[in-house]
Amino acid sequence: DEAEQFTPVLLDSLREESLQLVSKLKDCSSSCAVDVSTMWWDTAGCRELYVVTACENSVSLWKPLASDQWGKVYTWQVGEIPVIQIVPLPDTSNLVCVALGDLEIGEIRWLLLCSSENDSFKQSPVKTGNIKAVLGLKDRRLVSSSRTTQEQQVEIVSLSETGRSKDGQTLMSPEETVLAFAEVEGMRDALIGTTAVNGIVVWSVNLKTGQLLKKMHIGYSYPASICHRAYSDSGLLFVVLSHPHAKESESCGNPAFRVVAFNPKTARSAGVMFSSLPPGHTGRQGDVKDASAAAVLTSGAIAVWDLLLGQCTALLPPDPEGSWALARWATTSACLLAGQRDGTVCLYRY
Amino acid sequence: CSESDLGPISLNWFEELTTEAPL
Repeated sequence: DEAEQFTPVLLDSLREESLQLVSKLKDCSSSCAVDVSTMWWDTAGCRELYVVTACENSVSLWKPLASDQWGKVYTWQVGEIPVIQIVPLPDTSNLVCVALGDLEIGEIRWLLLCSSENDSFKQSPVKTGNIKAVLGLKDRRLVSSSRTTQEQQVEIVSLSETGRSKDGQTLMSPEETVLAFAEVEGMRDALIGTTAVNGIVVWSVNLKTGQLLKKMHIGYSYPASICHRAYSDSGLLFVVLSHPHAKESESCGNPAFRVVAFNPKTARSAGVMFSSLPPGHTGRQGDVKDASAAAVLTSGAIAVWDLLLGQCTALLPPDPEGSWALARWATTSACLLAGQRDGTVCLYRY
Repeated sequence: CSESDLGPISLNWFEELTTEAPL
């Protein structure tokens, strides 16, 4: 019962106990931080976790140094079109993508360090158009939805080790605009998306088909929901959703994240767990990794939830030097990247 | 969630949907 699982949290008890500041990373040349992410970087047979930061017109790569310090390795200048977001590619080394555009994404570009070619840094477009959603997939693939005046195209592009795009695969498009994608964990050929009219769509994305298998409805209380994570268990499809435009209700408070179980055979669904915003807080830009969710609130604080408990487990108040603007999980949920607009990024152990 | 809420559940839902006619 979702209503019963909503328990107002005691903000004073949350604070920072479960988040420990590990290190701070400051890009002095950055005027406005747009996004932050982590990625694996292989050099001389050694794999390390690097940090990627983006401001409007450049993307920087940071390597770990001794004593929790970070050193900038390289900055890619991306030109006139502003960076909107970093698009990490899970389980891929030395390659990251960025989405560029003004109000919406107009181009996706890969950025690469070729250590075999005298540490040369490269960049090149992967896709251009009116792109509504993009997600990096396993095995160096990228899925995106884009719109022309007549139709929507949903496409998976494979990238080679040198970043160049290989054959693309067109997926069967639903009529509704796809706003977000999520891989179904443990099922290499299953992909889901959320649509502008509260739908969940399921595709089979093996090499032969891009078949649209099922359309299911999320519910009218949660317009334009965003899928963050999906996994299949006991014949049900569990989806972690955030609800940026949901209205506050007395029974459920202000919904931030929900775990919903869908039966793909019948398209019926049931709410499993419900995570609310702390009382008095609004607005959120969220990120999910494993069973952890984080979001920046309009107050300038960052809230962290345990999605299995449905509880807010940590609240980072606005830093004395400025409000938080970005919250992203590293490739593991044990590390939270918290960013400020001036380019400062703090790494917290969770 | 109970099966009565969600209807009959299949552990092989993905394979079964893949072999059915596409939408």
